[in-house]
Amino acid sequence: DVNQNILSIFYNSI
Amino acid sequence: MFEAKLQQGGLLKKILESVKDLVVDGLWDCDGAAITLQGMDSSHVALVEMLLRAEAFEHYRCDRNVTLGMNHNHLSKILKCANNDDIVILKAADQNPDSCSLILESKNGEKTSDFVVSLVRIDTDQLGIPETEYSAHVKMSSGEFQRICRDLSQFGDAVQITCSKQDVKFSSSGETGKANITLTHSATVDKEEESVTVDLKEPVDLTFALRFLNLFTKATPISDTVTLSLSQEAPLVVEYKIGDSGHIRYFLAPKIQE
Repeated sequence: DVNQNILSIFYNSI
Repeated sequence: MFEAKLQQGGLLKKILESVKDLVVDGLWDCDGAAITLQGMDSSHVALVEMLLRAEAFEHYRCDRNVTLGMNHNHLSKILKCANNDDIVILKAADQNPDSCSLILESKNGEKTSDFVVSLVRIDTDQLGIPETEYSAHVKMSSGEFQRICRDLSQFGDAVQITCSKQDVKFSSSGETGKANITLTHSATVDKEEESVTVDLKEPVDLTFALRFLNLFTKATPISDTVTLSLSQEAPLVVEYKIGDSGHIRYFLAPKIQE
């Protein structure tokens, strides 16, 4: 398993 | 002019302890209503946001919005000189200050120490964190959450958090085997700080790095309870209330299969 970039998750959720 | 006087310096010490191992340099934004801090860890997996409203302070004055780029290791050195019941006063000029003054006063007024901390340049702005509808909220004892994260770290690097019906299950596995800890929604509430509340809209099943969760639990002394907010498509939120006058929220991106 790998950690994700938190910014990409925030931007994808907008 | 920015000036904020905190009666219990211990609170600022606890806040700093809860962020300094995650974020080296943080933006402390001060306006007429509150101080907010935001910062990310160096790998951009986790983000911390702290809010401390003006009412938390005995005296609070902020004529113009000011941003203080704080190196948390430097600030920590100063606050190590403070006793928990010392009064702490923060002062800064309100136009592009390059330093911030901290004054520590003993409770009996017989000792005063003053320090100047150099501010650092931080080239990022604070992020707008999107409003999110979470599938599950779990409220529990902060000490219990700390214990679970610490205990599971013996078994693996990651924790799988599964919420279903009225249970929340924390699981970790590694070379030694597998560990599962399940908490069930409290049937009766004698002491709110010891009870478990699971508020579930949809089941969730997510995996997170324990290294970050263990850093988040440095905020345990700030609140008796912690709230975890989970959604399949969003970062985990781990929130500690600072009395009625603010919060520390940690956001953590879930792990995904390689």
